[in-house]
Amino acid sequence: PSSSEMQRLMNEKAHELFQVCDTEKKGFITKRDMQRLQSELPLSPEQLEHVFDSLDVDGNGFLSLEEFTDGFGGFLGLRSTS
Amino acid sequence: ETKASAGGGNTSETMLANFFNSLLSKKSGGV
Repeated sequence: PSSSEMQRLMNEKAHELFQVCDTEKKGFITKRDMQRLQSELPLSPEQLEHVFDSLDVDGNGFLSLEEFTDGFGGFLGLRSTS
Repeated sequence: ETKASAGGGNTSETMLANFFNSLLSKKSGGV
């Protein structure tokens, strides 16, 4: 598949996962949303906080879909074109 | 003090990988 196709698939998947975190459909993820996931994911609160801080590159306390997608792309070894 | 120099970046990459893997399996497991 072409890289733009890969990009599209990655964006779709990132969006799905974003919605898993953003249960209230606010359009962004807060640390509170992450803490809520703690019961469902095998990560400690400290680890979730660390993950949040890593993804929240502008450090405003809100994870946008863009930041989330970027982090997901990094995990997959892809980089979104900025 | 050089807090950041110890450990390196691998730990947070592992955590991120853990996080996304868990989300992916949660997503595929439940509806």
